[in-house]
Amino acid sequence: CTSIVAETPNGTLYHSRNLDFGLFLGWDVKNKKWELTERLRPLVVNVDYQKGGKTVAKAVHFVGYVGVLTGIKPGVITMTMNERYNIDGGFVGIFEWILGQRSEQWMGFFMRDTLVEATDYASTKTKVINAKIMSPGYIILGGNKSGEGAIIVTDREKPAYVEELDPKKGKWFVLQTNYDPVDKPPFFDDRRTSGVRCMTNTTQKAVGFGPLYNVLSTKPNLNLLTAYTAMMQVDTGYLDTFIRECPQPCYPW
Amino acid sequence: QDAYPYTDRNCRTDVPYPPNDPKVSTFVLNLDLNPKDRWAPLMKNKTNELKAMIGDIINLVGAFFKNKTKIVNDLDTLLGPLVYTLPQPYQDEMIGISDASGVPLGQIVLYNIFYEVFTV
Repeated sequence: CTSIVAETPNGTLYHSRNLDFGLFLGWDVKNKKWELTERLRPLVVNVDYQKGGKTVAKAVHFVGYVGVLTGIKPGVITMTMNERYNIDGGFVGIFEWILGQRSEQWMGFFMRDTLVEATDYASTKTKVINAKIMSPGYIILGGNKSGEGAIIVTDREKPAYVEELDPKKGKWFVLQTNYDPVDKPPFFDDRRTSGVRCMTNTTQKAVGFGPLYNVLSTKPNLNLLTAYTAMMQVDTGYLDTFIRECPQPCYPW
Repeated sequence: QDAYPYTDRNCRTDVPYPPNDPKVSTFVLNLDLNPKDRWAPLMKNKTNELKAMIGDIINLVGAFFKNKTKIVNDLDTLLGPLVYTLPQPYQDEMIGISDASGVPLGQIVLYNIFYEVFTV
């Protein structure tokens, strides 16, 4: 996955993401595609959560999956979650849950609860930082004011690590793939360098949906695992999602 | 990605916005409805796609075992009851999705906890 929160010079916040999923889950030799990713694409749907006929949140779902991986609460926050691989992953948490230790939260459900109940960026950030989530992950948050954007690295054992926007010091975007921000990504899966290079080339002045979509259309940020690209703008409540195909030759991840 | 031609040499700037890629449709989830009924209208149109995707996961899991049918039955037996330990409204929403789609409850649970399983 690649998630980006970016801020324009006048403080407008955009949040975009590529969702990549299906690694090693069946390879279609003939068509050179991941089987599960192919199966997931037709299941992508935008969901408008309504109470009393009014929108309370919007999210991108795979049909049948009730948790949230990408969502927006109009005027309040935007959220995405990127996968974090770890041997002490959710598998351990599932066993603990089955054995009756149920103090931790399931990632997708936590994301949805947090999104729907959000009242502002600061309290949502605190909630995410202090959450006990069953599996590790990268939760990327965007708010509705200048400087409100963060990557929060959650871990089952260690305290969360936070990296934030700081537009006054020139940090006008944060970009997260599937590796810890403090570590160098592995040479065989370095989507960070490409993404950061393209965002830097874009320049803050030019940031908007078009340039962000182009960054997320550049290989390897666009790859054979990419199921969809979602585009969000918190102040207008805009959420649009597009199904992606990576034309060959394309890297498998 | 350093190896040619997997990485675009230049950052793309030629994609229009909105793009020509297929746009995703929107479904209104009425939170005022009983959780068991919320997803039913969506399941009517997407059941075949959901079954195909879950079938792929089952095939993948089954590939590691001799008797695939037994594994499918075991998954349903093991994971089906797990739903009753999950928080609301997710518990009832999953039951509703299983009822509306005809996909066994254990398989719907497996799909919904796949992130937790897959991070390892």
